[in-house]
Amino acid sequence: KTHVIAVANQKGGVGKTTTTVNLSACLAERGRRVLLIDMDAQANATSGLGIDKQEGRSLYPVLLGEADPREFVLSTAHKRLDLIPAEVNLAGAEIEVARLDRYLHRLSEALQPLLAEAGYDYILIDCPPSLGILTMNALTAADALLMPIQCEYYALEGLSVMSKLIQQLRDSGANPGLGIEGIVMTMYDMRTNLSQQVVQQVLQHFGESVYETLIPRGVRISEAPSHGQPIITYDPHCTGATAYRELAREFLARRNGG
Amino acid sequence: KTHVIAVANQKGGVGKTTTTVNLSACLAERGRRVLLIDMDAQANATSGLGIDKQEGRSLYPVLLGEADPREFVLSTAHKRLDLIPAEVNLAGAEIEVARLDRYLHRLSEALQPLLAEAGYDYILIDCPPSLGILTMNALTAADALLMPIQCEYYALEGLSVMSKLIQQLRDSGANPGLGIEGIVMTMYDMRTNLSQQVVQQVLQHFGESVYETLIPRGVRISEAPSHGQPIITYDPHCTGATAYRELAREFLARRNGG
Ligand SMILES: Nc1ncnc2c1ncn2[C@@H]1O[C@H](COP(=O)(O)OP(=O)(O)OP(=O)(O)O)[C@@H](O)[C@H]1O
Ligand SMILES: Nc1ncnc2c1ncn2[C@@H]1O[C@H](COP(=O)(O)OP(=O)(O)OP(=O)(O)O)[C@@H](O)[C@H]1O
Ligand SMILES: [Mg+2]
Ligand SMILES: [Mg+2]
Repeated sequence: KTHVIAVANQKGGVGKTTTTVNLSACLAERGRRVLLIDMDAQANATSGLGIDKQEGRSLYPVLLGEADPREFVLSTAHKRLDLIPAEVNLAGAEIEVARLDRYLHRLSEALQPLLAEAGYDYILIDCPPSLGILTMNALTAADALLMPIQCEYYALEGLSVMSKLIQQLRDSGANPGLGIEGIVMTMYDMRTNLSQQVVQQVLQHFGESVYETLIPRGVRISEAPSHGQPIITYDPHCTGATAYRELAREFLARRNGG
Repeated sequence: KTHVIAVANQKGGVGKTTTTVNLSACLAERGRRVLLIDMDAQANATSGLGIDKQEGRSLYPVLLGEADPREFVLSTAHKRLDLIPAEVNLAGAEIEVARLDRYLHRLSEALQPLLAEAGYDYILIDCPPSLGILTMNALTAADALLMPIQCEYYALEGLSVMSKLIQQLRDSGANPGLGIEGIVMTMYDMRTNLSQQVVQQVLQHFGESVYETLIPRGVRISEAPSHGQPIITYDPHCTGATAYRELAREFLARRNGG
């Protein structure tokens, strides 16, 4: 079975793309077959994996029902890690898809042939910083939400919004099986009280769902995308690479090695 | 005359809210009368100024033409600094406003009575991390765009999108007078090459529009919102407070002291 995970948080700059790219790379390194779907018109995950953005090469026509997602799958420099890229025009899909029937289910329906082939163990979807049509499609298609939370005060403010939304998608029947895969604390700075306070508050709010692995703030992580590489390729032995490998280990352990 | 400035960048977490709150406070400190409009459903600027979010207290009814913006103006703890707050339901305005006539001009038309009174020298609008209806309304109502750019690689990717958008709003007649107020480099870390490389690239792209004042990364800036205070109140003599005071000085100097 292919597991579909949406990486989402409407707060901006919390590490969604960084987590999607690096967790995907670490899962592939551990032998899992991974497809990363870039669902953000900023296309940061696309460039973070060293792939050029090309006009028309995104899920846009797939969401309109005019193309099969398999036509857009690209291989990357990393074994077992494929990508469906994005580009700036994907933003236009929000308005067009909103007018279609079952506009929340466009992605989940489009992915069916790909899921039937079971060519991947995991599909990770990088979402934009909003709760618009693209993120809603990802959450409707997903088995679970992986939510990065930055160790900053403003990042705490939106937590209940995501919880309510997951509940609504379950209760409305849009995605009855949607669960929380886990909460990843990012840009943790052990030198500041703020980081520790935020972690404590998130643990109180989400308890068990919070991964024990904390991703530390580190300049090597933020340098890697400028080389189009995940951290385990750019600087395999830095603290950031170790942390994301550790996250992948914990992610799999929680799924009984899945 | 009241100058309306939209603080926008579709990239998330680049310091839009932090810049709107702190620049507003510094302009008020220098004797200007400032209204901060929180146009983001996350309502970070609202809590950053220590104001409680209340259901129904946002621009939502104003954008639908059902209320006057002056009904939503609150005073803050700071002399000469008022706020129109936001709350989570503001996100729903995107879909409802999209169906209305002149849906891009709802804010610019609604602000007319407030602008006619000229009770403020500046109106600063904090925008969400997207180019949806709320941000488009802010850009259509604004005289100019103030764009914070984080000193990070991913932040470089979206620059041309904003430039094209400004051009489109001018050319289409939606806002012929829209200009670029300035580009603020945020979270600058002088210890890293990455920060310096990003600043160089932005200077090549935007030249003169880039403020000389660089806002350094500092934990005190990110702690201040948890106390509901701008940095000049929370820690008046830290490097972050000095940098935002310097930015306010440069902002006014470029406007010939305006
Ligand atoms: N652990 C880390 N240490 C240092 N920098 C980091 C770390 N994680 C992410 N970053 C940097 O912080 C910035 C924000 O991260 P990223 O772009 O992944 O967030 P996002 O949630 O995807 O943003 P958006 O909301 O715009 O999609 C990026 O420039 C990234 O390189
Ligand atoms: N100069 C700085 N030094 C340290 N931290 C900062 C600085 N500027 C902003 N921050 C912190 O970085 C995070 C992102 O900043 P902020 O929320 O202002 O960005 P934003 O662009 O408004 O985000 P969004 O896209 O979600 O609206 C916040 O937690 C903020 O406290
Ligand atoms: Mg991202
Ligand atoms: Mg903000």
